[in-house]
Amino acid sequence: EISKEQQALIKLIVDAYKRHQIPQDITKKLLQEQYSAEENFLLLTEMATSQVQVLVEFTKNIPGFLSLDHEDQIALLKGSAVEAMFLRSAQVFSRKMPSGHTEVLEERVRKSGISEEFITPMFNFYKSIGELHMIQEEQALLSAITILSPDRPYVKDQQAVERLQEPMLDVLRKLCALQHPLEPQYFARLLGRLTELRTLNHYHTEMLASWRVN
Amino acid sequence: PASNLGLEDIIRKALMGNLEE
Repeated sequence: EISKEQQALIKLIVDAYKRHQIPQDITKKLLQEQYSAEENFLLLTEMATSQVQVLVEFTKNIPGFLSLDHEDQIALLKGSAVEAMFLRSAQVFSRKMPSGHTEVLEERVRKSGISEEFITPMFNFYKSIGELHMIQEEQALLSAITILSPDRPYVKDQQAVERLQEPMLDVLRKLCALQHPLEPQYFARLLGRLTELRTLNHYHTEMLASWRVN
Repeated sequence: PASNLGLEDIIRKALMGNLEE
């Protein structure tokens, strides 16, 4: 059973998740079919900047986050930015989109100059997120849990971060049990995606290096 | 580390300011 306090926490996180999204003027540009390789690169850069800003605005609403040491706040955001962005992108890709949009987006990524070696695990991850059919509450909580990982580099007070992450994990566990009663392993599968994100993070560092050379 | 400086700048600015501004 989810307590009243936990329900309030879920509402807070989900409202923040819905409120902070990539601006429409940027997402509209993504769906334009005519673009050059350079325009594509510039747009993906603009998207990345916007995604980071959205991530920070979402994170500010996580109860207790702004009470953490300021440099620990920076360390958590820096450390989780790539993973949080992949998770959010995967959730966007897994939603039902108007006809043709998925293909345009996928094509844009494939023609961006990013090597196939990286694109394959990325789209595999998007597919594995899609297969979970998460509800928005689960998506928002999983994002918050990703950001509140105490083991990010340079975090000084790991216990303070753990104290924020644990209630989120507890709420998510209960939500999964209630939403997916016939899938007792569902929560474990969600946590498994966090491990996949760590691998993607590692790929991302290598991908950036090769993209720069290209 | 150099590539992360851009990321850190964006994060610091966003943490201090308001996105709408």
